[in-house]
Amino acid sequence: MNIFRLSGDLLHLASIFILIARLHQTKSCAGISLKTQYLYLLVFATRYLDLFLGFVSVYNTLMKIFFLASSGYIVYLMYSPLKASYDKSLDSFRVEYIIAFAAVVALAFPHKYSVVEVLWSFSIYLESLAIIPQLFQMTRTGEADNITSHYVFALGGYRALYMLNWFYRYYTEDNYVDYISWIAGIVQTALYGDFFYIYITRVLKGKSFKLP
Amino acid sequence: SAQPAEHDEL
Repeated sequence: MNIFRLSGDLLHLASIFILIARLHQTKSCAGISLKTQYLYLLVFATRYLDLFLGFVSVYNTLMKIFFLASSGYIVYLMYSPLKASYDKSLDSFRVEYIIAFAAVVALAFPHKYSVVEVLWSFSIYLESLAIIPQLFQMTRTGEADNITSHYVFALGGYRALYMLNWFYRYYTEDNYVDYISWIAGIVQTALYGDFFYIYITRVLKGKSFKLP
Repeated sequence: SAQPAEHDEL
């Protein structure tokens, strides 16, 4: 554990609390992509299967359980109590392409050919692309309420902090490199490029998130 | 270079 990874994890945790608070406060899921939330549930379900296979630390186990439970809870909220506020026509990105792409890359370049390793690679690649339906919806409508933009910022910032963590690990742990995490992490952070720019130039200056 | 033996990150 190092300060970059811990900060990244805490920012990831914060992003989920922000989203749940947003759903509870407004009693609406308008502006939130159900497809992105469904993809995160799939990401955690395929990656954290290893909960049953090995033990890393109490911290690691508790965080995994939290991510699984919270993503399930968010999908439940959007499917059931908040369903009336969900506008399917705005959440129109074809998510099949993302799942198929992540599956092909995971099958082509896993660390090892085993069910658990291929699913792990799939979850890493899928996570890197899972924000696309959310960003697509924000691009389509051209705006987002502030708390939604804070949510997306925290979610994007978390993986950027992980990149600092991988640099740190490279130097402190005998050139430790996980190339799958690196490639997916770079793609994931890069996808947020335009978003970060608008967030910093508008939302942090007290204006609302609006595309020019 | 060291290869990741296990996935210890989240």
